[in-house]
Amino acid sequence: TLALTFRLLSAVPAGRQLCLYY
Amino acid sequence: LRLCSKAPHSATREANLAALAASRQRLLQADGEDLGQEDELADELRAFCARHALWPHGTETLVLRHFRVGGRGLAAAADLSAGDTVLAVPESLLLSSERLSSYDGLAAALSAAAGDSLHDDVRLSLALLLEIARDQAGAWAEYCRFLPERPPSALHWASRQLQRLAHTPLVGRVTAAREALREAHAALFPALSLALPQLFPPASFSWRRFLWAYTVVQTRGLVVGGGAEPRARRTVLAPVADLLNYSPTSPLAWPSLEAA
Repeated sequence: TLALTFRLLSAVPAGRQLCLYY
Repeated sequence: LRLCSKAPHSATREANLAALAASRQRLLQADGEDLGQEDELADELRAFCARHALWPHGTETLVLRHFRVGGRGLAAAADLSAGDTVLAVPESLLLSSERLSSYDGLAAALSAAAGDSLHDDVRLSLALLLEIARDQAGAWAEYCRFLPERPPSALHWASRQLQRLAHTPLVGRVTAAREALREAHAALFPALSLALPQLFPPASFSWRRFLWAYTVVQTRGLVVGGGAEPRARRTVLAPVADLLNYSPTSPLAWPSLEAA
Protein backbone atom coordinates (compact mmCIF):
# COMPACT_ATOMS: atom_id res chain seq x y z
CA THR A 1 0.00 0.00 0.00
CA LEU A 2 1.05 3.56 -0.59
CA ALA A 3 0.80 5.07 2.88
CA LEU A 4 3.49 7.62 3.72
CA THR A 5 5.24 7.84 7.06
CA PHE A 6 7.65 10.59 8.03
CA ARG A 7 10.44 9.84 10.46
CA LEU A 8 12.93 12.23 12.05
CA LEU A 9 16.56 12.01 11.02
CA SER A 10 17.62 14.09 14.01
CA ALA A 11 16.15 15.32 17.29
CA VAL A 12 14.02 18.48 17.09
CA PRO A 13 13.30 20.74 20.08
CA ALA A 14 9.71 21.86 20.72
CA GLY A 15 8.64 24.76 18.54
CA ARG A 16 11.31 24.30 15.90
CA GLN A 17 10.18 24.11 12.26
CA LEU A 18 10.34 20.76 10.49
CA CYS A 19 11.56 20.45 6.94
CA LEU A 20 11.56 17.66 4.41
CA TYR A 21 15.01 16.56 3.42
CA TYR A 22 15.28 15.58 -0.22
CA LEU B 1 21.53 33.54 -5.75
CA ARG B 2 23.19 32.69 -9.05
CA LEU B 3 20.21 33.90 -11.09
CA CYS B 4 19.99 37.04 -9.02
CA SER B 5 23.70 37.77 -9.36
CA LYS B 6 23.41 37.64 -13.14
CA ALA B 7 20.57 40.17 -13.29
CA PRO B 8 21.44 43.70 -14.39
CA HIS B 9 22.52 46.10 -11.65
CA SER B 10 19.51 47.84 -10.12
CA ALA B 11 18.07 48.73 -6.74
CA THR B 12 15.81 45.65 -6.97
CA ARG B 13 18.73 43.37 -7.66
CA GLU B 14 20.64 44.74 -4.69
CA ALA B 15 17.59 44.36 -2.43
CA ASN B 16 17.04 40.77 -3.60
CA LEU B 17 20.69 39.89 -3.04
CA ALA B 18 20.63 41.44 0.44
CA ALA B 19 17.47 39.49 1.36
CA LEU B 20 18.99 36.22 0.12
CA ALA B 21 22.24 36.86 1.95
CA ALA B 22 20.33 37.63 5.16
CA SER B 23 18.29 34.46 4.74
CA ARG B 24 21.45 32.41 4.29
CA GLN B 25 23.02 34.05 7.31
CA ARG B 26 20.03 33.13 9.47
CA LEU B 27 20.55 29.48 8.51
CA LEU B 28 24.14 29.59 9.64
CA GLN B 29 23.51 31.23 13.01
CA ALA B 30 22.67 28.97 15.91
CA ASP B 31 20.78 31.80 17.62
CA GLY B 32 18.86 32.67 14.49
CA GLU B 33 16.14 30.14 15.22
CA ASP B 34 12.68 31.25 14.19
CA LEU B 35 10.02 29.63 16.34
CA GLY B 36 7.24 31.36 14.46
CA GLN B 37 3.90 32.75 15.60
CA GLU B 38 0.65 30.99 16.37
CA ASP B 39 -1.29 30.23 13.21
CA GLU B 40 -5.01 31.06 13.11
CA LEU B 41 -5.80 27.62 11.68
CA ALA B 42 -3.73 25.65 14.21
CA ASP B 43 -6.80 24.26 16.01
CA GLU B 44 -8.44 23.25 12.75
CA LEU B 45 -5.32 21.42 11.60
CA ARG B 46 -5.08 19.65 14.95
CA ALA B 47 -8.68 18.48 14.52
CA PHE B 48 -8.01 17.38 10.93
CA CYS B 49 -4.99 15.32 12.01
CA ALA B 50 -6.93 13.71 14.86
CA ARG B 51 -9.99 12.96 12.69
CA HIS B 52 -7.97 11.33 9.93
CA ALA B 53 -5.48 9.53 12.19
CA LEU B 54 -2.40 11.27 10.82
CA TRP B 55 -0.52 11.11 14.10
CA PRO B 56 1.07 7.79 14.95
CA HIS B 57 -0.17 6.32 18.25
CA GLY B 58 -2.64 9.23 18.55
CA THR B 59 0.05 11.43 20.04
CA GLU B 60 0.15 15.03 18.89
CA THR B 61 3.53 15.53 17.23
CA LEU B 62 3.15 18.60 15.04
CA VAL B 63 1.65 22.06 15.39
CA LEU B 64 0.80 24.60 12.69
CA ARG B 65 2.83 27.81 13.08
CA HIS B 66 3.43 30.91 11.00
CA PHE B 67 7.11 31.51 10.32
CA ARG B 68 8.64 34.86 9.44
CA VAL B 69 10.46 33.26 6.52
CA GLY B 70 8.32 30.82 4.57
CA GLY B 71 4.97 31.53 6.23
CA ARG B 72 2.73 28.65 7.28
CA GLY B 73 4.60 25.52 8.32
CA LEU B 74 4.83 22.74 10.87
CA ALA B 75 6.75 22.80 14.14
CA ALA B 76 7.47 20.13 16.71
CA ALA B 77 4.65 20.04 19.31
CA ALA B 78 7.11 18.73 21.93
CA ASP B 79 10.76 17.75 22.07
CA LEU B 80 11.14 14.95 19.52
CA SER B 81 13.90 12.37 19.18
CA ALA B 82 15.75 11.08 16.17
CA GLY B 83 13.86 8.15 14.71
CA ASP B 84 10.44 9.31 15.92
CA THR B 85 7.63 8.95 13.39
CA VAL B 86 5.87 12.31 13.35
CA LEU B 87 3.34 11.87 10.60
CA ALA B 88 1.62 8.97 8.84
CA VAL B 89 -0.61 9.78 5.88
CA PRO B 90 -3.01 6.91 5.12
CA GLU B 91 -3.30 5.68 1.57
CA SER B 92 -6.93 6.83 1.34
CA LEU B 93 -5.80 10.47 1.70
CA LEU B 94 -2.94 10.28 -0.79
CA LEU B 95 -3.77 11.68 -4.19
CA SER B 96 -1.97 10.65 -7.36
CA SER B 97 -2.93 10.71 -11.04
CA GLU B 98 -4.02 7.07 -10.66
CA ARG B 99 -7.17 8.38 -8.98
CA LEU B 100 -8.40 9.40 -12.45
CA SER B 101 -8.87 5.75 -13.42
CA SER B 102 -11.56 5.41 -10.73
CA TYR B 103 -13.96 7.59 -12.75
CA ASP B 104 -16.08 5.76 -15.33
CA GLY B 105 -15.50 6.94 -18.86
CA LEU B 106 -12.79 9.41 -17.93
CA ALA B 107 -9.87 7.58 -19.53
CA ALA B 108 -11.63 7.55 -22.92
CA ALA B 109 -12.71 11.20 -22.64
CA LEU B 110 -9.18 12.27 -21.67
CA SER B 111 -7.69 10.34 -24.54
CA ALA B 112 -10.18 11.84 -27.01
CA ALA B 113 -9.45 15.39 -25.80
CA ALA B 114 -5.69 15.30 -25.40
CA GLY B 115 -4.36 12.01 -26.73
CA ASP B 116 -1.92 10.24 -24.46
CA SER B 117 0.44 13.17 -24.12
CA LEU B 118 -0.78 14.68 -20.86
CA HIS B 119 1.98 15.21 -18.33
CA ASP B 120 1.47 13.35 -15.06
CA ASP B 121 1.46 16.67 -13.16
CA VAL B 122 -1.46 17.88 -15.31
CA ARG B 123 -3.31 14.63 -14.64
CA LEU B 124 -2.71 15.02 -10.90
CA SER B 125 -3.96 18.63 -11.08
CA LEU B 126 -7.17 17.36 -12.66
CA ALA B 127 -7.46 14.67 -9.99
CA LEU B 128 -7.20 17.33 -7.27
CA LEU B 129 -9.91 19.52 -8.81
CA LEU B 130 -12.12 16.45 -9.34
CA GLU B 131 -11.66 15.32 -5.76
CA ILE B 132 -12.68 18.76 -4.45
CA ALA B 133 -15.67 19.07 -6.83
CA ARG B 134 -16.87 15.48 -6.35
CA ASP B 135 -17.14 15.40 -2.56
CA GLN B 136 -17.71 18.72 -0.83
CA ALA B 137 -17.58 16.97 2.56
CA GLY B 138 -14.50 14.92 1.65
CA ALA B 139 -11.06 15.18 3.19
CA TRP B 140 -9.53 17.09 0.26
CA ALA B 141 -12.34 19.67 0.11
CA GLU B 142 -11.82 20.08 3.85
CA TYR B 143 -8.05 20.33 3.50
CA CYS B 144 -8.25 23.10 0.88
CA ARG B 145 -8.34 25.78 3.55
CA PHE B 146 -4.75 24.93 4.47
CA LEU B 147 -3.57 25.28 0.88
CA PRO B 148 -2.46 28.74 -0.31
CA GLU B 149 -4.73 30.64 -2.70
CA ARG B 150 -1.62 31.60 -4.62
CA PRO B 151 1.11 28.96 -4.33
CA PRO B 152 4.66 30.36 -4.58
CA SER B 153 5.18 29.53 -8.24
CA ALA B 154 6.61 31.76 -10.95
CA LEU B 155 3.59 30.78 -13.04
CA HIS B 156 1.57 33.23 -10.92
CA TRP B 157 3.95 36.14 -11.48
CA ALA B 158 2.70 39.18 -13.34
CA SER B 159 4.74 40.20 -16.38
CA ARG B 160 5.96 43.23 -14.39
CA GLN B 161 7.44 40.87 -11.80
CA LEU B 162 8.97 38.63 -14.47
CA GLN B 163 10.66 41.61 -16.04
CA ARG B 164 12.72 42.06 -12.89
CA LEU B 165 14.55 38.92 -13.99
CA ALA B 166 14.99 40.06 -17.57
CA HIS B 167 18.21 38.71 -19.12
CA THR B 168 18.02 35.49 -17.11
CA PRO B 169 16.84 32.17 -18.60
CA LEU B 170 13.91 32.23 -16.19
CA VAL B 171 11.75 34.59 -18.23
CA GLY B 172 11.68 32.33 -21.31
CA ARG B 173 11.12 29.24 -19.22
CA VAL B 174 8.20 30.70 -17.27
CA THR B 175 6.58 32.09 -20.41
CA ALA B 176 6.91 28.76 -22.22
CA ALA B 177 5.60 26.78 -19.23
CA ARG B 178 2.55 29.04 -18.91
CA GLU B 179 1.85 28.74 -22.63
CA ALA B 180 2.11 24.93 -22.53
CA LEU B 181 -0.25 24.81 -19.57
CA ARG B 182 -2.74 27.09 -21.33
CA GLU B 183 -2.66 24.76 -24.34
CA ALA B 184 -3.25 21.74 -22.12
CA HIS B 185 -6.24 23.47 -20.51
CA ALA B 186 -7.62 24.53 -23.89
CA ALA B 187 -7.38 20.94 -25.14
CA LEU B 188 -9.24 19.60 -22.10
CA PHE B 189 -11.92 22.25 -21.70
CA PRO B 190 -14.67 22.62 -22.64
CA ALA B 191 -14.25 19.13 -24.22
CA LEU B 192 -14.39 17.28 -20.88
CA SER B 193 -17.31 19.39 -19.61
CA LEU B 194 -19.28 18.50 -22.76
CA ALA B 195 -18.39 14.80 -22.61
CA LEU B 196 -18.88 14.33 -18.84
CA PRO B 197 -20.95 17.28 -17.56
CA GLN B 198 -21.62 15.66 -14.17
CA LEU B 199 -17.90 15.26 -13.45
CA PHE B 200 -16.66 18.52 -14.92
CA PRO B 201 -18.89 21.51 -14.11
CA PRO B 202 -17.20 24.36 -16.01
CA ALA B 203 -16.95 26.67 -12.98
CA SER B 204 -14.80 24.16 -11.11
CA PHE B 205 -12.37 23.73 -14.01
CA SER B 206 -11.73 27.27 -15.20
CA TRP B 207 -8.24 28.33 -16.29
CA ARG B 208 -7.82 30.06 -12.93
CA ARG B 209 -8.72 26.90 -10.97
CA PHE B 210 -6.57 24.77 -13.27
CA LEU B 211 -3.53 27.03 -12.80
CA TRP B 212 -4.09 26.97 -9.03
CA ALA B 213 -4.23 23.16 -8.93
CA TYR B 214 -1.15 22.85 -11.14
CA THR B 215 0.88 25.17 -8.95
CA VAL B 216 -0.26 23.25 -5.85
CA VAL B 217 1.14 20.10 -7.49
CA GLN B 218 4.26 21.96 -8.58
CA THR B 219 5.05 23.34 -5.12
CA ARG B 220 3.66 20.58 -2.86
CA GLY B 221 3.82 17.31 -4.75
CA LEU B 222 6.10 14.64 -3.34
CA VAL B 223 7.86 12.19 -5.63
CA VAL B 224 7.67 8.80 -3.92
CA GLY B 225 8.23 5.13 -4.52
CA GLY B 226 10.09 3.37 -7.25
CA GLY B 227 13.17 2.25 -5.38
CA ALA B 228 15.52 1.02 -8.09
CA GLU B 229 12.78 1.34 -10.70
CA PRO B 230 12.41 5.00 -11.75
CA ARG B 231 9.30 4.27 -13.81
CA ALA B 232 7.45 3.24 -10.65
CA ARG B 233 7.98 6.68 -9.15
CA ARG B 234 4.96 8.91 -8.91
CA THR B 235 4.06 12.34 -7.65
CA VAL B 236 1.55 12.37 -4.82
CA LEU B 237 -0.22 15.07 -2.84
CA ALA B 238 -0.22 14.22 0.85
CA PRO B 239 -2.28 16.38 3.21
CA VAL B 240 -0.38 17.94 6.14
CA ALA B 241 2.93 16.53 4.83
CA ASP B 242 2.80 19.24 2.16
CA LEU B 243 3.16 21.82 4.94
CA LEU B 244 6.66 20.57 5.65
CA ASN B 245 8.74 23.30 4.09
CA TYR B 246 6.57 23.94 1.03
CA SER B 247 8.04 27.38 0.51
CA PRO B 248 11.18 27.91 -1.56
CA THR B 249 12.15 30.64 0.91
CA SER B 250 11.90 28.46 4.03
CA PRO B 251 15.12 27.93 5.97
CA LEU B 252 16.59 24.54 5.18
CA ALA B 253 19.04 24.44 8.04
CA TRP B 254 17.11 21.72 9.79
CA PRO B 255 17.04 18.80 7.36
CA SER B 256 15.24 16.41 9.64
CA LEU B 257 12.70 14.30 7.83
CA GLU B 258 12.66 11.58 5.28
CA ALA B 259 9.77 10.01 3.42
CA ALA B 260 9.66 6.23 3.72
